[in-house]
Amino acid sequence: SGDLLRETSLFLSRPLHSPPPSFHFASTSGGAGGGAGSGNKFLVPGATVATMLMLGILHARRLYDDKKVEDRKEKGIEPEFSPDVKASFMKLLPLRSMSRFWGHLMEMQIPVFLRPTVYKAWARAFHSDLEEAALPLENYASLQEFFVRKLKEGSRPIDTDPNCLVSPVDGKILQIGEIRGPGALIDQVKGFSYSVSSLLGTNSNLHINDLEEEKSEEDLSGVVDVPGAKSWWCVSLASPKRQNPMSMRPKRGIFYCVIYLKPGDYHRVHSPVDWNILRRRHFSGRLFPQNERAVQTIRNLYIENERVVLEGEWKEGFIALAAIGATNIGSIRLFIEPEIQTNKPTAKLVPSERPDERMYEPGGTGVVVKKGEEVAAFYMG
Amino acid sequence: STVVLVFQAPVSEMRNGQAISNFEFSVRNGDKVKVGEAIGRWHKS
Repeated sequence: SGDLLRETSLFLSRPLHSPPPSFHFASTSGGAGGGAGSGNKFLVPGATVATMLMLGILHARRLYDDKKVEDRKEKGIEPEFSPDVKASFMKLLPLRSMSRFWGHLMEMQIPVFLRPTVYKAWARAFHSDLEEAALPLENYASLQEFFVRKLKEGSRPIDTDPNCLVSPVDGKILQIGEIRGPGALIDQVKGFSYSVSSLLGTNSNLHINDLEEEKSEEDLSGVVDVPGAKSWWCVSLASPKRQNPMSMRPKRGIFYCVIYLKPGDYHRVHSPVDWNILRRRHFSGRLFPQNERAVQTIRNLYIENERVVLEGEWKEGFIALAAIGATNIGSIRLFIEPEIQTNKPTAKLVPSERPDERMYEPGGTGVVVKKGEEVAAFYMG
Repeated sequence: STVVLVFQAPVSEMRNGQAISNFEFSVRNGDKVKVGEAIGRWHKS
């Protein structure tokens, strides 16, 4: 749609004195030099044909690109990171202002008689299921209300297996994996990764826990297992061998899952497990688009964009959920903290690195949320 | 918009010098998921 808009605006912004392609078409068919009257007669149909032709070419190109992507997927070729000029150009655009303007447009009330038509058109364009909407279409006063609509009771059954973690959103899995090794990196796409500390914040509890565990393990292992520090008799007398209590504990790995929400998806965020939310961080960053093309071309997409990170503990240890905004869907609202405001107008050209942080009930249990419970929602603009 | 989930989950002890994961994702890259569907499970020993 970006290409389409660009091409259309280029076409429409041609100077009046510059003959459009339709003029040549009209002149040829109507006879060259036929005077202003005969030229004008074919001007509108000519422009229409040219526009239709342009749209046809763009559509064909899009189909060709989609086919190429599908072929690559079938062959098992992963998309690779490849920055381009368009991605660099994006950084110059006033994306936040555009996002806020888009949000204001979407909040405009739609006449009741038009609502079903508009929402059905939206659903057709973005593949939404209107059968799931909790209310009749006439009840949603604006596209914004329709966009964050609730679903009918029972539309999203929550897996009751206590040993499972459920999806917090409707969407497409972009990346899953385990975080290992120094740097603790998450793949954005093949060929480019970002660190988990950049995403969650440098003062995240995840690192504190890990460092403490590693230190405890080192301290305990140092008692009996320092190579060359003990002779054979010392080892034989040290019986029974001191057991490292850390080794008795089940070890835990750190995993990640990245889920992309298309504009037509249900945009409320639910809790993936029973957990205690201990703190919230709000990073007021940029608002780059989040589509698949952006993921492949914009460096540090997830750690530069505006996001809200909820961090806490569940029965297996640390857990954090980062909701990342985009140009069209830039606002994140928390049900556990309704007063938080995101996508605010900002005078700063370079977003601050320091996030706004809040601890929920310091020293206490934080906010207790159950598996499947609503915690946040994405809003347009 | 995007949601990133980072979490700790059980991993079993070392075998042949490698930590064998007890937790397993039940989805793959490119899969479509809905709220409430399991994305990973683990087995308690």
